[in-house]
Amino acid sequence: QAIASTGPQGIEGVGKIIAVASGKGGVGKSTVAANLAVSLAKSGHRVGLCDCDLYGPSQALMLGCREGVRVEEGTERILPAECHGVKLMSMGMLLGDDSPAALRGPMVTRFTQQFLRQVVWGDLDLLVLDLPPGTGDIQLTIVQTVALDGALIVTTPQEVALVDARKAIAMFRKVNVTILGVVENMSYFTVPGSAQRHEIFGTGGGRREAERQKVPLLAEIPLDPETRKGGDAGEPVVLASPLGPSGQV
Amino acid sequence: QAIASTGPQGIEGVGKIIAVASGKGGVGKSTVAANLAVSLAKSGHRVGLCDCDLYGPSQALMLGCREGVRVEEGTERILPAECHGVKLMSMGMLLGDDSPAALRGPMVTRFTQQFLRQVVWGDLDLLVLDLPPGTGDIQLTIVQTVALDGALIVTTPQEVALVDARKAIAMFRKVNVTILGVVENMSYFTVPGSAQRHEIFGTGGGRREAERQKVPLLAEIPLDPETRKGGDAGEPVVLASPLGPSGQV
Ligand SMILES: Nc1ncnc2c1ncn2[C@@H]1O[C@H](COP(=O)(O)OP(=O)(O)O)[C@@H](O)[C@H]1O
Ligand SMILES: Nc1ncnc2c1ncn2[C@@H]1O[C@H](COP(=O)(O)OP(=O)(O)O)[C@@H](O)[C@H]1O
Repeated sequence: QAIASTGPQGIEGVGKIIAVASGKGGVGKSTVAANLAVSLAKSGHRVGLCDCDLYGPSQALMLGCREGVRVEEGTERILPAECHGVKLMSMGMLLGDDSPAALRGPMVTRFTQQFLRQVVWGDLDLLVLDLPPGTGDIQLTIVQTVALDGALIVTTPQEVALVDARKAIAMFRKVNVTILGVVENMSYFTVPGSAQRHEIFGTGGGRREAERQKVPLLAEIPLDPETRKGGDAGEPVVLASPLGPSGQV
Repeated sequence: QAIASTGPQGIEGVGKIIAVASGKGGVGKSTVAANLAVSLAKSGHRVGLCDCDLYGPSQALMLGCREGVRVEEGTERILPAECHGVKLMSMGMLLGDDSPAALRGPMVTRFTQQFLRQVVWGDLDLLVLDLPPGTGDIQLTIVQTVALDGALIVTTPQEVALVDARKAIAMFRKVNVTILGVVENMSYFTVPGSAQRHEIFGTGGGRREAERQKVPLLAEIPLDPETRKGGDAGEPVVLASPLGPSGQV
């Protein structure tokens, strides 16, 4: 059924909806979204996670979720999976892992609207939307379909990532979405057993950008092989960083 | 003018056209594309580089190109810029750096066709297309508009990047584009002055995937702060890796 465009709306039963975005790919946005969702669920919140990256969904892998989603008989309602106490919906669960989603704009727009409207999230305190890179159909459909309570911007310290983070911030501000803060990821690498920090991707970029945008810098997360292992193994290494997820909500 | 869809064609005056793709963002695809183009130009080839990432163009920054592109009076022909001996066309040159390209599918399709058809590349031995992450409108338009001589797949060692690399490979194979090989980037980090390798993003993923796909593994490029500095400063650190770009062409 065509979704009447009545402007962004809330989702029934869902308290708050936040987007985790970066503009640039590969900065750790999905890792931050997964760890945020899991750590909030661990501290008792009812949390959902919607992997909106239709082209490269990674949340099913990152949460180690082998169960699929189910479509309720006779209705168009989609029942999300659940892992680590988080309700999860991802394109990866609808397509096989290796088949590419070779989809053009109008099709991804329909899928995105379906994810947001037809999934039975139940009662949630928070729904986290993990956004793909860029500012195209998926992002525009999201800001036009749901009323976001805020957006978390993930970046790495270098200029090439900050340029894209600024674009994501500008896009959200254009539609009056509050920027909750900036999370800088891959800030430095410490060799195990030594105190020396190696700033492979530079330093201070996240802090400067947060000041420039007048939003809080929520965390500077080091490069840590355990974080990457957790992502590949489906066991999110809950970020022990000063991100203090509960502070988010 | 509408571009008649007569199937993928070559570009006048251009010898070979290769795509550099990854599926996943942030794995170093633009860095590899920039360094490949510059090192081929240095060894005397006539090379062009087209930044097809309309949402997050970074080639103008990576090549330190301050000059813009110019549109020829009275025609729709676009004259590319030139830096480090490479002819460059990028969306970043048409838009200001901080304004997001909030564009839906049909619009990016038109822009992509314009880049490929209306830019006056002149006589080139090789045109390198730097593709955005995903398998959406831009990628589909490229494979439907130009006859690609091959695609270079860039990945990092971990599974979450390999899943997306496989999708990109599957998309190319569906339209009979030859996969030239796999480049694994960020393979390890060596602390300056020590011999110890830290495999922050895992190890061997690129090699296993190349074997699985029956294509050559062209390089394993270490994480190196100089590579990142070069990218932010517009001075591509020409990859001293066994990539041996000339071997490519
Ligand atoms: N702080 C970190 N330390 C080590 N690896 C990380 C860190 N953050 C992310 N990664 C790894 O980097 C890769 C990219 O992260 P991902 O969350 O997929 O980025 P994005 O969603 O921005 O594309 C993943 O393999 C992930 O495990
Ligand atoms: N081997 C490397 N060592 C250190 N930094 C790298 C390396 N390869 C890429 N980078 C840096 O990583 C970031 C992402 O690379 P980029 O080429 O933009 O990736 P993509 O095009 O896949 O999004 C850039 O800041 C770049 O300078």
